[in-house]
Amino acid sequence: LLRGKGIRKTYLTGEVQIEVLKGLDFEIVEGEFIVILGQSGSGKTTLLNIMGGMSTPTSGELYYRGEPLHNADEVKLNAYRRSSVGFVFQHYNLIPNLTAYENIKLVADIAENPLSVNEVLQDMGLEDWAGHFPSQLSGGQQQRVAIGRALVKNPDLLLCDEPTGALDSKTGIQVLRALLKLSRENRKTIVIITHNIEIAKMAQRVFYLKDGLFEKVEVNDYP
Amino acid sequence: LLRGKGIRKTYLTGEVQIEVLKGLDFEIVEGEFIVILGQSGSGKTTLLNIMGGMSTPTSGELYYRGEPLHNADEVKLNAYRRSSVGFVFQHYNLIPNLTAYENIKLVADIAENPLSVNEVLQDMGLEDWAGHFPSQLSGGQQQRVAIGRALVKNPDLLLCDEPTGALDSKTGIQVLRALLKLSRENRKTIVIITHNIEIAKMAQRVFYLKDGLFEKVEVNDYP
Ligand SMILES: Nc1ncnc2c1ncn2[C@@H]1O[C@H](COP(=O)(O)OP(=O)(O)OP(=O)(O)O)[C@@H](O)[C@H]1O
Ligand SMILES: Nc1ncnc2c1ncn2[C@@H]1O[C@H](COP(=O)(O)OP(=O)(O)OP(=O)(O)O)[C@@H](O)[C@H]1O
Ligand SMILES: [Mg+2]
Ligand SMILES: [Mg+2]
Repeated sequence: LLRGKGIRKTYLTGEVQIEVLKGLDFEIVEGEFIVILGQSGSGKTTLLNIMGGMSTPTSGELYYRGEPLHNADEVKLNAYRRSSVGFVFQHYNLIPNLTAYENIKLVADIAENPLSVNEVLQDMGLEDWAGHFPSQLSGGQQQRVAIGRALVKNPDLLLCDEPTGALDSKTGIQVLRALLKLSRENRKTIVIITHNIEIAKMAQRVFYLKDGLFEKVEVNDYP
Repeated sequence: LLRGKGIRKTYLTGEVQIEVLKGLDFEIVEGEFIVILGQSGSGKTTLLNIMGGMSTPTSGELYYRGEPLHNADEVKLNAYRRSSVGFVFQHYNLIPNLTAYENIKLVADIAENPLSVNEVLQDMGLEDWAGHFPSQLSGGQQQRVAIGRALVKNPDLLLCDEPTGALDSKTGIQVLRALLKLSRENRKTIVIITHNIEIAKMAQRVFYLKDGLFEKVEVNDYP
């Protein structure tokens, strides 16, 4: 589904250049559940942003279903982001004057083939908080609204930047089950950044990012 | 240092009342390192906000060094928040047009007895990113700036709402060591909300919050 060759990313801060990604090669197959692990500052969000067309690599090639994204124009990138990718950010970006339900419905209304808003609220354990505004929700509840908003879009590729960081284990497992259900039943491809070893065990493959390169890739025999 | 008797908190949403805290009693001793555990939505942030004078209980009593806070006026609460309490929020609230260094220095400049900004940046492993703006920092780096901002104030009571949620284990341990150093060497009192069992093991006591009450309190033989 998504292929990267020699992906590099350099940031310029004042006069200092920092090369964060130093030549990543990867191929992610449709229906896969991938986890990316790495230390704070190792480049995970940078990589996820490139995968999701939110950012372009400094050099290297990126292909989605064989179509090049690395030199695509903004119209093509926008279409890719809007139609094919769901994104769960490290910051939730909920709309403060819409309720939990309305935050999710907003996305459903403009998606081509959305899931049911009520079903997503249930999968996220939020049916009792559907009428709450973001300021009336706990941190973990807000995070789950953000995840629900990405899920309801029913994207082919779901990119999640630490989707369970604000959640306790039990709630985190509930959320992950919803994501796995999506991946297995609907052949959706999911890439998750996490620090949680339990989540990593659920992945088919785990990419370890260190010093701008994939230090290793582990294949899990089962999940 | 901090004592609570029968702390209750009820939220009103539309016409629905939700009693989140149902009568909490606690006494936190100066120099203690406390961890609060509990499921998403169990009331941890609500409790921490009350402890920090950010919110008042619906009923119950709260004392800081014997002085009542539960019925204190805004002038007194403001003085308490400004002089005695450091807070690390679930959302970092960094000032976007100030660098990491400047975000921390801003607080040091108005604190009565601040720590060294450079020393705090080092304890947070951020000396190489001091000149970066928040938009140029990773999620975990932003979190550490927020922690540094609370630490530099050198408060008697440090309240941390999931301070290592966005951090990998190694970085999280580095940050926690800085907090423990503060607690042990300077007799600072620290209360941390976390989902991380490793952090809980470092505490002197762990409060388990469930259904608006402390289900149990564990005492760790060592740390
Ligand atoms: N301003 C508010 N108005 C109405 N309900 C609220 C408000 N703030 C919080 N709540 C509700 O109170 C409950 C407790 O919220 P709180 O933020 O204390 O939980 P928490 O334990 O910190 O959860 P998390 O681990 O997800 O951060 C939640 O169910 C939440 O929806
Ligand atoms: N816009 C930017 N300008 C300059 N440097 C940046 C920018 N964005 C990120 N960086 C730097 O690039 C490095 C990688 O950042 P990135 O956000 O990808 O890390 P991460 O692995 O997601 O970390 P975390 O686990 O803390 O979220 C960091 O050192 C960060 O400071
Ligand atoms: Mg990140
Ligand atoms: Mg909370």
